[in-house]
Amino acid sequence: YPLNPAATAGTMSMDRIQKYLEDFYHLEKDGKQFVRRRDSSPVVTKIQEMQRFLGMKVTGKLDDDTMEMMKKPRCGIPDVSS
Amino acid sequence: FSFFPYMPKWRNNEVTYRIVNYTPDMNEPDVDAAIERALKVWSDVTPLTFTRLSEGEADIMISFSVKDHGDFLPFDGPGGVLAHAYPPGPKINGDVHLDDDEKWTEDTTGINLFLTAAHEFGHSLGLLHSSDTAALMYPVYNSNTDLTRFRLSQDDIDGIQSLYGYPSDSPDDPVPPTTSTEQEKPEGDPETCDPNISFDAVSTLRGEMLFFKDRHFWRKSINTIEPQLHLLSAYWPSLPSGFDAAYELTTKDMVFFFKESKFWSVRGSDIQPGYPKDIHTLGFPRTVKKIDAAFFDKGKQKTYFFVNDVYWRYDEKRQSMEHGYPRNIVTDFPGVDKNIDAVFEAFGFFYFFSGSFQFEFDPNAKMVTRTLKSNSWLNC
Repeated sequence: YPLNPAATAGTMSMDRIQKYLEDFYHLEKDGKQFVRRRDSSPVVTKIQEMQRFLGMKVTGKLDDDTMEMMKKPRCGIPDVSS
Repeated sequence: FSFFPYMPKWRNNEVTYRIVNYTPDMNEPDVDAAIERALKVWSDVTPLTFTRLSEGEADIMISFSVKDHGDFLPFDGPGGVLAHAYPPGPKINGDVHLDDDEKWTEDTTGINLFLTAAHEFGHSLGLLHSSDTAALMYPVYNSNTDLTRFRLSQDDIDGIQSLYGYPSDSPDDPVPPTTSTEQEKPEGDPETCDPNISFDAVSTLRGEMLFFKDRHFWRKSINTIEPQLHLLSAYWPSLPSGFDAAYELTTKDMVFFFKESKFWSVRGSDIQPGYPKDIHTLGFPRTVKKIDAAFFDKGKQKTYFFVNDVYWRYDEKRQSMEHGYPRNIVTDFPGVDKNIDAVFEAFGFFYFFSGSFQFEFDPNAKMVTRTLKSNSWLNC
């Protein structure tokens, strides 16, 4: 793959998005580049789970509202128990 | 609201805390005050009390740190994760870690220490996150919270009281009345102070004592003099009356009711799904048709079931009947040699009810220490 500029969605790095879903919604770590799997069903499912838990519109997409929410300061404990 | 797996909670309502170090962002007395206020948020709605230690190991150790601080959950610099905490238990469990890369303040110009600490203490007491956006236990920090009039949401209160019950001096019912008839005195009341009264079953429930008789029961809180008489149907309309036995499994905040070969489980006024079940699923032989009395020994995590002149012991951890039973009651409980109507454990004693008498049994001395009238708890 050509070297991507730092892949971002809105103003949040893909790494941070991936870490958010891993840390708080137990997204499985599989070593693949997140930018390539962001539309895969596991990731979409986790985005939907997060949007549902936090009371947002459930789109499964990394839309602006979702980005905004992910940037907000929060507690470090997962939102769902593993 | 939600709980950590296996619903860990503090066994002892007297919880200790210690402020291990301070943030340079605030004066130490202001940190002390914010922590104290954040703990009071929870002690106001539960029987919990919080005692501060200045050294040694406290249940809740509160510390400020940055990045990697030794628990495999490094902080992430300013913003992002503000803090984390661990559920009730030994060592790191119960502890609160605050990210000192945040700007901690008394107001909301930075990250408000009171608000964040109150949330983290929810975890230290056993609550996980809530999806109720108005709840303190909602995971995302809300800088618009009105700190001058802060109140827990009902979701927070319901969650923490499911774990610890009500404040000990609260007049609130641990089992909310389900019908208006709750206030009317039930017709045909049994005479509370009839010297010959006997009970079908007795149990504890979230710090109260319940005495069951036909269609009625008395509720006695340790903090009130007068017992309250209620109709069973006002709390558990779908349960039969005239129980044979009842006991509280305090580790799960449940009460089990037995009648003939069936038993039910309730949490507060909610009957648990999947009940009634057959008592033989607990491991009783088919020869046992009903249970006379039962109680849960918290210390041993075992439930004792009494049938005629013998008893069985059930291991609540392994969820199975223990081997070597039944045993004769009189062998292990000398002096308790009558057919038992009911039994419960209180203040370290076992109280066996038989007809209009009850025997106070000291399990350490292995002897009956007092014989009382059955209704001695009802302020007669």
